[in-house]
Amino acid sequence: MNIFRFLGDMSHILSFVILLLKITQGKSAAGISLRTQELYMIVFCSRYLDLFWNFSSLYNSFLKVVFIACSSAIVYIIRFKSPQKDTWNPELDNFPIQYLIGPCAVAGLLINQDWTPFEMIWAFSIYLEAVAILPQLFLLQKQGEVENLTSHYVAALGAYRGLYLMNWVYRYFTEDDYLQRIVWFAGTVQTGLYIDFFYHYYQSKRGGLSRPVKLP
Amino acid sequence: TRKPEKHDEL
Repeated sequence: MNIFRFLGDMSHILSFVILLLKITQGKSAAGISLRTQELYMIVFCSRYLDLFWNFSSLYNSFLKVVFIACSSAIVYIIRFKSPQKDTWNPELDNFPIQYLIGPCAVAGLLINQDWTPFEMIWAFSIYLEAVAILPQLFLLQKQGEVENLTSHYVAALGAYRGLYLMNWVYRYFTEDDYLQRIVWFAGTVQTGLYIDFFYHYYQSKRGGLSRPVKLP
Repeated sequence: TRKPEKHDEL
């Protein structure tokens, strides 16, 4: 464990806290992409199948359960619970996620670590996580302006994987047997997708006053 | 030599 990875996990947890607060206190899922939340639920449920046999630390196992529970709760609330379910707009949030899941599944089959069924599923989840934010970014693009809490949610989510990039660099130079090309590649793509958002987020938050984040 | 280790990250 290193500070980058720890801060990355804290940023990830923060993103869950912000989103759960927003949809439970704010009683609205407006501006939130259910498609992205469904993809994250698939990512965590597939990647953390090893919860039952790969016990690397209590910290890891605890957070795996937390991430599966939170992502599932978010999907449940937005899809089934009133009044949130009425604030979800399927016309706006209509990114064809099958075009993300399909290629990631093929990539997981072809490019993975050990050619075992779990490793194929694990690689699939890594590739899918890299592109899972796309429906959310498309939704924000359509709306043009980003609601304040939503902007903090997306920023925390982007920061989590950006901090993981630093964690991988740190581990590469401090551990002589560390190699994880799949997550290095996917994590770089994932963080890259946020660069445009981070630019507009920074512009809107600069100088302290919280002007709304505007995406062109 | 570097080798892919078992998944110890989230």
